[in-house]
Parts: sequence; structure tokens; C-alpha cells
Amino acid sequence: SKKKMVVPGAGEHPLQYNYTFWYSRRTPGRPASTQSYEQNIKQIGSFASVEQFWRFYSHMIRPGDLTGHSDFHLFKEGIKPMWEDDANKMGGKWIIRLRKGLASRCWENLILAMLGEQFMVGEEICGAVVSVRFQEDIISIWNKTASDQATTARIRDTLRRVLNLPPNTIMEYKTHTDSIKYWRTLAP
Amino acid sequence: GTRIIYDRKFLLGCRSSPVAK
Repeated sequence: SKKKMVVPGAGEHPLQYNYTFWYSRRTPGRPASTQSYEQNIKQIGSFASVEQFWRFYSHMIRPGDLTGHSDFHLFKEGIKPMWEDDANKMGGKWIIRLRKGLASRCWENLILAMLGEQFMVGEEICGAVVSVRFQEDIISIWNKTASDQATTARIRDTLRRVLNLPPNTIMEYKTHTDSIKYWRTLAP
Repeated sequence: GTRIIYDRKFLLGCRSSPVAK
């Protein structure tokens, strides 16, 4: 990318990685092709420090207040929130389905854990997504190597700890290659 | 190398610090 990477301001607390916020919204019921998915996703902005993160986040709508079929994505700078990105194509994600009312708190806890490097899995984390839907909301965290079971187990255990979820919450791991196969059956 | 690790409480504390405004 030709774009200049953001840097922490004077006296600010640097993050281990720079991140970019994205937003997407689509008409429900219609499976998005890769192209229209890329057209629907908008960059909000990038940050390099804790303070810069709060400047974005404090002005963003809470996921629980979004309507319709919307997603916030927070990915490391340079990684597109798409299965096809080089950082994601061998990867997968942990998915947690949430009943309505929990998304804002869970999303905040999830991204604070990611920005603060709480997962302890080296370079493996790619980003996180909150998806607002009609019946339920979904949060997910994406990592680079779906086949690395030690990493995916560690991510799962950290999620349980930082999200403080009810014990009966179901967590599901999905590889992106499976997600691509599934969408191809819907949108040939 | 060293990793920059912050817990939730620290990050929340930076939200209201003067430098964040």
C-alpha cells in the first residue's frame, strides 16, 4: 500500500500493531458476491495508539444501537477483512452468537483484549468482527492459521476469560475455506 | 522482542486521560 502508516502521537501509548476500523452494511437475504462485498465495506480509519483508538471508538455507534444488517470490523492495518486476503486465506474464526442486548459490551471487551495483546498467540490474530442481525448478533475473531490447534485453543480460552460469557454459550470455529465453499453454494 | 500488553482496566483508564482529548 502507498498509504502512509499512522504513528502514535507524542505522549500517547503505542499499540503492538496498527489497526483499521471498517464498516459494512448490506441488504438482507441476498448473498453478497466477493465483488459486492468489497464495494459495501468502507474504511473508517486507522490508529497506532490507545488514545487514537478511543478517538475513533468514542464517536462510533455502539453495535447494539445499529439497525439492520451491519458489521464493524477491526483488523490489523494492511489486512482486509475478507477471506481472500493473504493473511486470512489459510485462516479461520471463532464465532459466538449473542442474544440481543449483549453485543456492545462483548464487542468492547473483545477489541480491548485484541488491542492489549491478551491472546498471546504471536502474529496469529488478524482482526475481529461484530455482525448485527435481526434475531441475534455475532462476534468473531479471525486468525491466520486454521490448522494450528494450539493457537485456536488458546484464542478460545482467552475469549471465555475476557468476554465473561454465560457457561452455556456455544463457541464455534469455522475455517475460511469452509465459509467460501458454503457461500459458493448460495451465490454461484 | 517485547510485546506491548495492556489490560482492559488500563485501556479504559486512557479513555479519560487528558492526552486522549
